[in-house]
Amino acid sequence: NVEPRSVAVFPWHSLVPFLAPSQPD
Amino acid sequence: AFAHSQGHLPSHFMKGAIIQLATGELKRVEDLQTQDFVRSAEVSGGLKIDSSTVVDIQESPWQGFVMLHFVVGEQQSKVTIDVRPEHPFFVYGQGWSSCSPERTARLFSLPCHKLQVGDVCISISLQSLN
Repeated sequence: NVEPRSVAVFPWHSLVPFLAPSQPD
Repeated sequence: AFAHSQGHLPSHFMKGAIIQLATGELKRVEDLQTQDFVRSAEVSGGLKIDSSTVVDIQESPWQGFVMLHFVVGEQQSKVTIDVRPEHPFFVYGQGWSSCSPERTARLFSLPCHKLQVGDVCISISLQSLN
């Protein structure tokens, strides 16, 4: 017996870091 | 349901988590490939994929974290982030990698390689407006 469960769906971009380069001085 | 014993863990890294690509396709997190990210960025307006090379891995002043130094994108900009050692990064041509594959396996059940200096990770940034 497998209980029903809600399945979350995550967007692809939540898996990769947002690396915004800081502005050069 | 996903394990909730570690409340701070982002559940999208749990093995079996369903990920929606920008194309609408659904994949399990452990099945993602480099091309999935590249294609998703291509069809996403405003986002671009950057190559972020790990240049140094140090202890963080924050207990329980590691400090990762990257050079990012064509500009080779330096970016430093503090992450938990189990945090997975997607390395080009290699797949999920973390500073502590053992912890990643234990906490997320996600198979990982060891993240090392020289690895090129996928990151995103905003596409510059022309």
